[in-house]
Amino acid sequence: YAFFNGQPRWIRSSTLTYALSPDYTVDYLSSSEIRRVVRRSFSRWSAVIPVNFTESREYESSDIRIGFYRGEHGDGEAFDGVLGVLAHAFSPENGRLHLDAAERWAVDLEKEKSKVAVDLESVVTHEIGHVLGLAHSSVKEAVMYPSLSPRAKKVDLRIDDVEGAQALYGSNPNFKLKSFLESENSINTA
Amino acid sequence: TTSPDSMAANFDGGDGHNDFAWRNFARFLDAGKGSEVTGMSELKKYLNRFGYLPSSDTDFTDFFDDQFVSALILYQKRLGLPVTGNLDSDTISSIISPRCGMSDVVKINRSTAELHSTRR
Repeated sequence: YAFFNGQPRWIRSSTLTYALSPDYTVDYLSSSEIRRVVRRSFSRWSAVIPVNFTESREYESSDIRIGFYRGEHGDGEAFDGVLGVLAHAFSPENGRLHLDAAERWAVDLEKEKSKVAVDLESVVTHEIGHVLGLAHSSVKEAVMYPSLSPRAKKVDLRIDDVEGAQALYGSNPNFKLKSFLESENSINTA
Repeated sequence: TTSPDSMAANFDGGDGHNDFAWRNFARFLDAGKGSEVTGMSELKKYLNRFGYLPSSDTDFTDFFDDQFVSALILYQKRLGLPVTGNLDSDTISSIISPRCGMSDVVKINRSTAELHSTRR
């Protein structure tokens, strides 16, 4: 795992609010589908660190603001159309998480048949890692590895991700390293 | 070994999505040091964008030069690829894979070396 320069992290609160942009979205996924995926993505991180994430309806005032943007969208990091760059986010305590609206985002890869479909939950989980202060990992299996193939799903945090997040925030008191490692071993075996 | 054509095909969605520029990098497979290949500067821009070539450089040539080899080696090390310094199939496959837009080269916790800063 790696951090951004200066190891920035959220210090203002142990509860962070997040919201989906009401304007910058994709029309082929319902709001409830997207919200469900995003909620699951945040829960993966909150299971390992003592940080809670709460959805807010107040987009502008939320700590973390998520939207689907196309091409040049005002932050100097233009998106490039289908595939290529899928998303980007900003380090703490900026809170912006941007997804490329040109991708064919999937919430269920069994239903979404496009060969260029990108699993939304995998990418959102990765980008939340950036929002929390993690940079890219060299560990291929880690959520924080920078690339993701079309139609691939990688949502389960690996020990590299967990150690990185816990180095920044400490461990969630309910997190059990032993059972986590057993679970990871079973994934590796599979 | 994946051939350039089959790698490119991986990213031809077959549903009208053909605007993925990086898949053209597959044509650089096995290009070697000292060679000059038209369009190699685009690959250098890619490595520059993700932190592997100095951000102060913007006028890249099509030469496969020493600086490019160093950038490739750094890329291969950072992404857990076989370190060859060449544009082998593993490296090309990685480069053309869809990815996060954040830079890869930032301070690494396991190293005392501060490699590069990121603006985010």
